[in-house]
Amino acid sequence: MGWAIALHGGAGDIPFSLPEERRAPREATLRHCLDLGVAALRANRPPLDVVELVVRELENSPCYNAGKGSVLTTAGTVEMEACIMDGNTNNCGAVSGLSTVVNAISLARLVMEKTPHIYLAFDGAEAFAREQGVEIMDPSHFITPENIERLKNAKEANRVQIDYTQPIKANSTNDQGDSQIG
Amino acid sequence: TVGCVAVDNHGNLASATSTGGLVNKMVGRIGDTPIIGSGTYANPFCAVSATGKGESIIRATVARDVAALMEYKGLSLKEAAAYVVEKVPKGNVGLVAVSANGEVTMPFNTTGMFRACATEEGYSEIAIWPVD
Repeated sequence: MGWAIALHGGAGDIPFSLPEERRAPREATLRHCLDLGVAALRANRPPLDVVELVVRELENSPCYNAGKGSVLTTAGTVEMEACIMDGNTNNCGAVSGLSTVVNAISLARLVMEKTPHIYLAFDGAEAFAREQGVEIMDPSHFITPENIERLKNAKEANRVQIDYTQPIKANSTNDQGDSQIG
Repeated sequence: TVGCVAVDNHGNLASATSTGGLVNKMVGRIGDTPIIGSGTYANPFCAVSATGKGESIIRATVARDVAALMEYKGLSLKEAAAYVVEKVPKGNVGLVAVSANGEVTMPFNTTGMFRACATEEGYSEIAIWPVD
């Protein structure tokens, strides 16, 4: 038995031709976050602290679709979600519909540790964030030019798309009637 | 979506996932990430964080199913995760998971998944596409 850590930055139809200028910063972020997590485990930090630490770092990177760089709703807004769970106790906390909280994962942990509930959403979650004094920012902080462009492309293609999947033209028949997937 | 799972050398496990959801999603849409047992789960057997199309991950209760296959059927982490990912429609899911004894697995049925892992034994991997 020994420590182990794994992390992800999303899955989808990531093109094999992904340009170097888009691939390199994402790989660098993965490496940085992995190093951070490994150092924390080597320092005997509890796994719950380690996963929160790593996910906060991923949220703070605009390379990935959480926190800064969150993808946009059809209205051009951000609605962020997060969840954390402790394997020993089965304690867990989750949040949805956040538009101003910088690190949703830390608010999820506060839901787990400071409330009798496991899931808060939208206005209630935002109010809880203010009550707990977590860092908040104007919603514009989370919106990147790249994601404005992605939303524009998705709307033109009339599609909802998962991470990194390229929009398919609206007249494509290769969707088996399910327009929910890009 | 981003996520992380970890186990220390005492077998303590934890999982965390965070997301902005889907591009062009409807306002008010809830995905798999915050739903316990769908995109995120941890128990004394394993910790799992999933990514992909939330609606498919919720239908398949992906994260909890991995843990359940280990707990009820005695599968290894790799076997359980591979079985669950295979059952979800192709192109819809990826996950990272660790077990209490330090196993790591990162299967996906999409074209790629941004992922990384490390173990105390010295194994380390950073990858996007399938590695043969």
